[in-house]
Amino acid sequence: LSSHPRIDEDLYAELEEALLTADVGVQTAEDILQALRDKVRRASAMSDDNAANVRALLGEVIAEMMAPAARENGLNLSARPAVILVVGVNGSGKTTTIAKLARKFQQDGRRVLLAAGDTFRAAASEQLSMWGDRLGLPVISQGAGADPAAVAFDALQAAKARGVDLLIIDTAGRLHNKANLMQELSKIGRVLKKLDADAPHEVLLVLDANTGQNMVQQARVFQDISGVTGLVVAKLDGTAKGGAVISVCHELNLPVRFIGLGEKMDDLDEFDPEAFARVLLG
Amino acid sequence: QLTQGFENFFRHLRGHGKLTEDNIRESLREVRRILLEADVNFKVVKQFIQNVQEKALGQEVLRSITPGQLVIKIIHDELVALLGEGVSRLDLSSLPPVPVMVVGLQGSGKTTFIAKLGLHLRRKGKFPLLVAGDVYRPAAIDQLQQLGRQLDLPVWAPGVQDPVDICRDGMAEARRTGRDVVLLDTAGRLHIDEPMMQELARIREALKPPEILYVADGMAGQDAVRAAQEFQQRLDFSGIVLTKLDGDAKGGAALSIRAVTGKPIRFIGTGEKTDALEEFHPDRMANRILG
Ligand SMILES: Nc1nc2c(ncn2[C@@H]2O[C@H](COP(=O)(O)OP(=O)(O)OP(=O)(O)O)[C@@H](O)[C@H]2O)c(=O)[nH]1
Ligand SMILES: Nc1nc2c(ncn2[C@@H]2O[C@H](COP(=O)(O)OP(=O)(O)OP(=O)(O)O)[C@@H](O)[C@H]2O)c(=O)[nH]1
Ligand SMILES: [Mg+2]
Ligand SMILES: [Mg+2]
Repeated sequence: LSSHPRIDEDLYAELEEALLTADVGVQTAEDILQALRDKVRRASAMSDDNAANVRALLGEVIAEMMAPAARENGLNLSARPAVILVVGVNGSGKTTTIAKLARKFQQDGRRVLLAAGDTFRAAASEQLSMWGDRLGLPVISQGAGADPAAVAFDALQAAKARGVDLLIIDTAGRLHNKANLMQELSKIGRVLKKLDADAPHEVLLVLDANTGQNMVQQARVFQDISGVTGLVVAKLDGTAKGGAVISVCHELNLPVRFIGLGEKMDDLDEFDPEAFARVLLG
Repeated sequence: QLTQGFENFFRHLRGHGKLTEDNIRESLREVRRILLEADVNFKVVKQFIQNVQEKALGQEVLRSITPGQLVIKIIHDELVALLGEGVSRLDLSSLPPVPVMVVGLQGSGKTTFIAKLGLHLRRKGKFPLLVAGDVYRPAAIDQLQQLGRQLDLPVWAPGVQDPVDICRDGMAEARRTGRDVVLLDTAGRLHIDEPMMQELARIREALKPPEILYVADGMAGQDAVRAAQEFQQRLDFSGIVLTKLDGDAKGGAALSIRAVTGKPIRFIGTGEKTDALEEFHPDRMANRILG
């Protein structure tokens, strides 16, 4: 990338290809390159516009698009117990992400409780319970086929009774175009509010970095129906760049809080937009 | 919104009078945009547009009074041809028990697919045995066992640690119990994880499965090709399965993986339940990608 001595249309074509192959999407790539041209124009006014700088400027454009106003504040976890609801499509990495989050908050000195809110998929609660065992954390679960809203309610009651600092609720994977499943999710939110009007304090949408343009629609629907407050991008240890996340942040004003970099409980990093942009541009 | 784009585009093209070379190039720029937004791989799109352009800039189109119609047909036919010629069947003709290995990235839907395939094969008169070869993911074995119980299909989980041994042992169990197809579940893994890719190569070496199915997520983006190619280089898989096509992703990864590996798409997953398995129809997929 950017072995061009001059800033010319060939360079912009090369940058467009790099963005598109990183899943940035046609419209967002156009927006990014337009913003880049503006930055380059301002830079050339200071005769600072050689091609090597273009790459740095492009990194700035991307980082700026991923740092929405919503990111200014950290996670809203001052309530006791603070409640995090974890949502997303099938297989995106929710349950594993919860284990990583629990690990992180446990290391931060919080008392954490987990809730096995996926009562549908085979061995979903067993999967979370195994993570609970590894972490030494209790997991609230009910039998297969139980009402997930009932599990969430019980878990919040238990969290209050036990005086824990943080409750993280797992939910079943669901495709956003399934209206009945999305309704189930909003019911979980309503039921939590019976015990705490502000719960869930955070709704984290876990996105699979391998996902293409559909990610934007996923995020849009989950945000509309379950009030997403933040994003986790999982599986960034693969070769997928997760470029579609830029559109999600930019269009929906949602902050990326963490990224998943593997399958172990320590494989979670705080999100750093500059680092993300660097990796994306290769 | 994507569907609208394509519908409007095609309606405009259809209603067009004679087309000049410039009209055609402009149309193909729009097709390029549509395919990229449908998650078709950048290089695959480039090649596809080139192929279509060669045909579309021919005299037949330029002289036609309904050139738009012709261009649309060229695009559609080129897409269908690329996606494969009709329904492709699993090759289970070798001496039973026939091993079928299922591989892919994390969370793509392998374990669920194996349950679905087991049900599908039993309905066709086969006696499948499911083998729980994922020893890494918490409760993965549990997951396959529960699915087996739901479907009344036997699941082999010998409680040993090496997936190669588990798969070999599964074949022995199939012989002992008269099962004629053995479906091998493997852990999701990254194509860049060397030891894990070697593990798959060892399983393949030990069992020589006539069918190795690469399971890919239907909502995958540009990178889908890279993983598929790496799995193909290591395992020369025999077929592709695309899952979660009950979502609203366009599924361009189907075209990309197929174009780059040349392997047939055997099945598609269309839901979380165990009966949500369909055979792949290229013309339906073409219509989905084109909106
Ligand atoms: N390489 C890698 N794998 C991951 C990451 N996060 C999750 N996984 C793997 O992805 C697969 C799916 O993870 P889960 O946590 O079960 O995903 P989920 O969203 O809870 O899935 P459902 O509940 O079935 O919808 C597992 O094999 C995980 O180990 C990550 O950051 N990197
Ligand atoms: N909607 C829908 N969900 C699916 C489909 N296939 C699988 N799933 C779901 O996708 C999630 C992941 O499926 P798994 O079968 O656990 O995926 P896997 O590839 O075995 O995952 P790993 O073993 O962790 O790599 C689960 O929630 C499944 O129910 C499908 O065709 N449609
Ligand atoms: Mg889960
Ligand atoms: Mg599995």
